[in-house]
Amino acid sequence: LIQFRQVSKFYGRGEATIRALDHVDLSISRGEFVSVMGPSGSGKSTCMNIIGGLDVPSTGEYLFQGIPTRGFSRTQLTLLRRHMLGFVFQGFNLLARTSAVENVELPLTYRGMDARERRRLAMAALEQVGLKGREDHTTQELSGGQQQRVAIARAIVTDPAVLLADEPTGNLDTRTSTEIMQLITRLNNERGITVIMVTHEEDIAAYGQRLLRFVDGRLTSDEVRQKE
Amino acid sequence: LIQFRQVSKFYGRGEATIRALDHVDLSISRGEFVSVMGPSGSGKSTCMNIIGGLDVPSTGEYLFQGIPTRGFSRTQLTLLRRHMLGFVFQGFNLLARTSAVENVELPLTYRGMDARERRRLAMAALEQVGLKGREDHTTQELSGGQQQRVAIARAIVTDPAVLLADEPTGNLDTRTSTEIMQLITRLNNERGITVIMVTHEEDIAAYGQRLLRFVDGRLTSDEVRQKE
Ligand SMILES: Nc1ncnc2c1ncn2[C@@H]1O[C@H](COP(=O)(O)OP(=O)(O)OP(=O)(O)O)[C@@H](O)[C@H]1O
Ligand SMILES: Nc1ncnc2c1ncn2[C@@H]1O[C@H](COP(=O)(O)OP(=O)(O)OP(=O)(O)O)[C@@H](O)[C@H]1O
Ligand SMILES: [Mg+2]
Ligand SMILES: [Mg+2]
Repeated sequence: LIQFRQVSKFYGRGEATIRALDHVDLSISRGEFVSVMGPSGSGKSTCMNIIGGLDVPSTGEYLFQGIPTRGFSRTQLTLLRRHMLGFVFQGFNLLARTSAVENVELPLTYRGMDARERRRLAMAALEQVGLKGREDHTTQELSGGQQQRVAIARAIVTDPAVLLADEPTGNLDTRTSTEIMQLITRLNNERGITVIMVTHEEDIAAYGQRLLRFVDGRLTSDEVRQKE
Repeated sequence: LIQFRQVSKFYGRGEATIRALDHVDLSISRGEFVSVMGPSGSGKSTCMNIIGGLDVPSTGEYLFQGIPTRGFSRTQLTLLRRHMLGFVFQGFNLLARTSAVENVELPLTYRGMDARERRRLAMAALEQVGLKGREDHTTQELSGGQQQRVAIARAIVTDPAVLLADEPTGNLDTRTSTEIMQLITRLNNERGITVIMVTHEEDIAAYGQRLLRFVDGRLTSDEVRQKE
């Protein structure tokens, strides 16, 4: 489903070149649950942004379902993002002064769905993340952890083929984190959604079947977890 | 130094009233290192915002150095924030398209310090958080964890009397988290800075001498840790 062939990403020039990614080879199949770990600044978010079509490699090839994305038009990349992928960004990226339910409906507005159906799906997604009763509160009226859960609801409301989650439990307490991870595991097991999740917490990474580790832009290990 | 007497914070009216804080009594002395934990939405950030003069109680009294803040003028609250307090916000609040060093210099510009001295202090604070060499990169050019470290540098550059840190290691890997916590502990031990820190990770909370726990806006426990 997802393949990197010697993908690198460079910023700056000459002396001050920063290698965010450095000749990364990677292959992820449909239905897998892959965790990604590594020190701060090691290239995890850069890798997720390229997989999600939000950034392009400097060198190397990214293939989605066997097709090189380098040749994709802007429209093809946009369709890939809207129909195949769900994002939970590291910084939430919610619209301010906009209610939780409107934030969650946003990705559905591109699909020409009628307003009543959109509202129904958005309300259901917010209930799945434990925010029933807070649908009409705006971003400023929600706590850090509640905003993170709105971001997760927005990522799953489109029933994507691939869920890209960058530190989905970074702001959540242990109990809420467990609830969210059980939801993501259910989506992976029951709907076959492919999950790629960045985390810095070992107990959260343990929910995945594989663990990729980045150091200074290089993929240093790729372990398959023995399922208990 | 800091006292709450039956402080409550309500949002909304009647039926849909949300009790962010519910009759909280609290007392923190100069030089203490206090950790704050609790589930998502339990009132931790609301408590920090009131202590920091960014929000006011609905009922009850907040006293800073024995003086009720209810009577403070806007100017007095601003002086309190600028000279006594350093903030690490849960969502960073860095200026976009602005370099790391300019973000860190910002709280110093209010002090009428000359530009060369400001720059020297800001560069030193960035080095303390492990970002030497990245001073001129903007917020967009830094990873999530690196932005969090810029926010910490900005909070400590003014050498505040009280450091309010809301999830300071939320986006950081274990190694970087340990480095940041050693820095905060040094500031507490060597400069006598009072630290109030929200975290959802038990091993991070263990750096503090006291542990406050919130549930549904109420302070449910206040334990003093036996220092090993
Ligand atoms: N302006 C507002 N209007 C309505 N409710 C609010 C407002 N601001 C905060 N709240 C609510 O007050 C409660 C406490 O919020 P607070 O941000 O203090 O939680 P927290 O303990 O910091 O949570 P987290 O761990 O998720 O950051 C939450 O339920 C939140 O939704
Ligand atoms: N536009 C840019 N210009 C320069 N450097 C950049 C840019 N974007 C990212 N970088 C650098 O690339 C490296 C990798 O960044 P990335 O965001 O992928 O890290 P990360 O592994 O997600 O870290 P964290 O755990 O802190 O979120 C970092 O050193 C970062 O500063
Ligand atoms: Mg990142
Ligand atoms: Mg909070």
